[in-house]
Amino acid sequence: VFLRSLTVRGFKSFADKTTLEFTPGVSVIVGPNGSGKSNIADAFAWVLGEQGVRALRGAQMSDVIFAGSPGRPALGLAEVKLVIDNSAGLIPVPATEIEISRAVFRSGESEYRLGGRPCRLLDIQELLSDSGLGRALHTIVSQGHLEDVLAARPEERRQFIEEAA
Amino acid sequence: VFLRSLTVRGFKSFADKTTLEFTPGVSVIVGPNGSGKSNIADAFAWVLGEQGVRALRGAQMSDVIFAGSPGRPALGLAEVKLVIDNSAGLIPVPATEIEISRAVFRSGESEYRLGGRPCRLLDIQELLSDSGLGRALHTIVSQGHLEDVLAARPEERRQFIEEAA
Amino acid sequence: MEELYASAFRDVATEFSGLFAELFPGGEGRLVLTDPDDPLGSGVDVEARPGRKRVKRLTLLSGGERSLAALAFLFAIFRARPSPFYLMDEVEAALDDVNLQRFLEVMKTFAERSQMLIVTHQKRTMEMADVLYGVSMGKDGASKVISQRLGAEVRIG
Amino acid sequence: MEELYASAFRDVATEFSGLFAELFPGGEGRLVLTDPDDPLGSGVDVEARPGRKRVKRLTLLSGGERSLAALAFLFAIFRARPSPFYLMDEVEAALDDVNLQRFLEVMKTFAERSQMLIVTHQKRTMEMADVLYGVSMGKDGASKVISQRLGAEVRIG
Ligand SMILES: Nc1ncnc2c1ncn2[C@@H]1O[C@H](COP(=O)(O)OP(=O)(O)OP(=O)(O)O)[C@@H](O)[C@H]1O
Ligand SMILES: Nc1ncnc2c1ncn2[C@@H]1O[C@H](COP(=O)(O)OP(=O)(O)OP(=O)(O)O)[C@@H](O)[C@H]1O
Ligand SMILES: [Mg+2]
Ligand SMILES: [Mg+2]
Repeated sequence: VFLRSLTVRGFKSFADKTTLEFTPGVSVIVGPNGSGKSNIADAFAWVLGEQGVRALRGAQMSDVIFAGSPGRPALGLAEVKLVIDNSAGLIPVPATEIEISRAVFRSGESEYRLGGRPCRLLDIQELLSDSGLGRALHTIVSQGHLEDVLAARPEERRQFIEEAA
Repeated sequence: VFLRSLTVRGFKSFADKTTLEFTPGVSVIVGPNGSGKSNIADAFAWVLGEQGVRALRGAQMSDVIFAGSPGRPALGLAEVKLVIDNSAGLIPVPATEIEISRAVFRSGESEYRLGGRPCRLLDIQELLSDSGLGRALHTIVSQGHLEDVLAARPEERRQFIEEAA
Repeated sequence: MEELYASAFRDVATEFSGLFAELFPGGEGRLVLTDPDDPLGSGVDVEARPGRKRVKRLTLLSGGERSLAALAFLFAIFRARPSPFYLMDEVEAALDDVNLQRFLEVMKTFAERSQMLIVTHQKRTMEMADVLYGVSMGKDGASKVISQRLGAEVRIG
Repeated sequence: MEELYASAFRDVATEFSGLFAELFPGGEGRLVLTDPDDPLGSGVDVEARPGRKRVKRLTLLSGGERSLAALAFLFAIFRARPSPFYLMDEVEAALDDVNLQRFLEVMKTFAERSQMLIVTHQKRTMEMADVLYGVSMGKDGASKVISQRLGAEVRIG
């Protein structure tokens, strides 16, 4: 199992549809301050089900929608699509490729899709649960949050291990 | 007014008496992780009156006393001495050099000295108040605390400006 | 479920001690249950003693030492219960050259089995890349992904 | 006392807008009283809009942009009410090369009037030094200050 591609559109600073194709190895993202690197990391956490607006550095969920700039109008929708390679058949679905996506409208309504068809977040989480994908607490380390595990109370630290168990 | 020298003894990782001589210009401190650079910054904040143990990264005030190492025994006293150049006469004292020091014993008792004679912290703060030294909130930026001013509540931000007023 | 967590904790704790010794030569790190009588309900304490030191209090660690101790904890979970994918955003910013090297060596062991996505400003971390993405902010205030270079080109030195 | 604070706030706010434009070309920064009717009791809000962007919410700023906005606030106080001495411990760790350069240029203006003590791992920041202190941890677990080189030797390039 590995991630084939991530497509963002209207998500945070990505006004235009942008696709990153991945290889199974090591991908490194570089660029100036404020260019959008951590926004890509946020897109991963978001499409895998992140519900906390603070974890996405906003105050309400619509903060993830492109807010406009002096050169461009604000958009009404943010959408992220993740394509997962399943040629090894680790995820119990007959497909060699699985597509999950999430969209949010200015109204705050979120919509998840699996293979293009609307579904609940729970459906995605159940599908991915045996593959190890989607356990974001210890597999996605956001900028400035590395030391959360040290600063956490002992009961909270347990959760990092519980999630991986 | 500028700082002539800082002498630390038994303060945090500085078991041996160590003196740093300063020039009025730019002094840069470099060294590996864990070597003692931020402990020097803590020594400045402490001798100028820092009371908060958390700001000194400890749990009680005796945490600033050298706790020993596999090669050396723990000490019973931490002491920091700061020598301030007053050849411009900015500080209302007849001396061209002012020496302030602070010591703490394992019992937790702190002792301040001005020119070698015991005094209260208040005496030091009053003496330095017109010179601009000792206003640590905005003149000493500790590691990892640069963004405190952004994360602070609006009333707390005011204190940064009040201190400098 | 209980057994699942208990065995995960044991494996992570074992890996943590090993990784801590790798990242802090001469040091000693341990994961300890706050309430050993109730392993399933108990919290987890971290003991971290860098080499040549006696101090174990986490708050007295330096900036770089804290980063390294946190990495040892996460890496211990990665080793004990591997995932297919990891994403790390500027986790090595506080490390000096020697610790950066130790960090990269451990990261390379994970890259053999899992897909890694790394955001960084450090040149030496960039050298790990099979694919490099350059992100930039356009004049119109929208982000663009401007380049994608494959392995052979990127391996520097 | 009231007049002292009110005039300090005005001066710091003016300096902040100027410094923000210096550190964020094309951007706009403002210090705003949360309760303009009660200037003495009011809190201080920070508005920070990087160049080419419309977003003003502080939490949406990037890691480097947050560092730079915080530096603009502190530098505004330094300019409005100078002190004889400043100490800064690894404040530029999150900055990219372009912003590091802007930061150093502003720091140099402060070094002309005040004594500076800077802790850093960045080579370009080290070049500002008149005196360089090397700190190391001895085999006995105690810190040592191992060297002190004066200006002429240190100025690199
Ligand atoms: N909803 C949004 N609409 C438009 N722009 C946004 C939105 N949310 C965030 N941004 C912009 O994205 C930028 C931050 O991007 P990001 O945090 O990804 O930067 P980065 O590349 O990680 O930089 P650094 O190296 O400093 O960490 C901010 O300048 C912010 O204005
Ligand atoms: N009371 C004490 N006795 C002995 N050692 C101490 C004491 N307090 C702190 N230390 C040691 O000092 C070290 C931290 O030093 P410091 O924070 O100054 O490092 P640093 O040079 O700033 O490193 P970095 O570059 O990682 O920020 C820790 O390893 C800690 O064990
Ligand atoms: Mg970032
Ligand atoms: Mg430090």
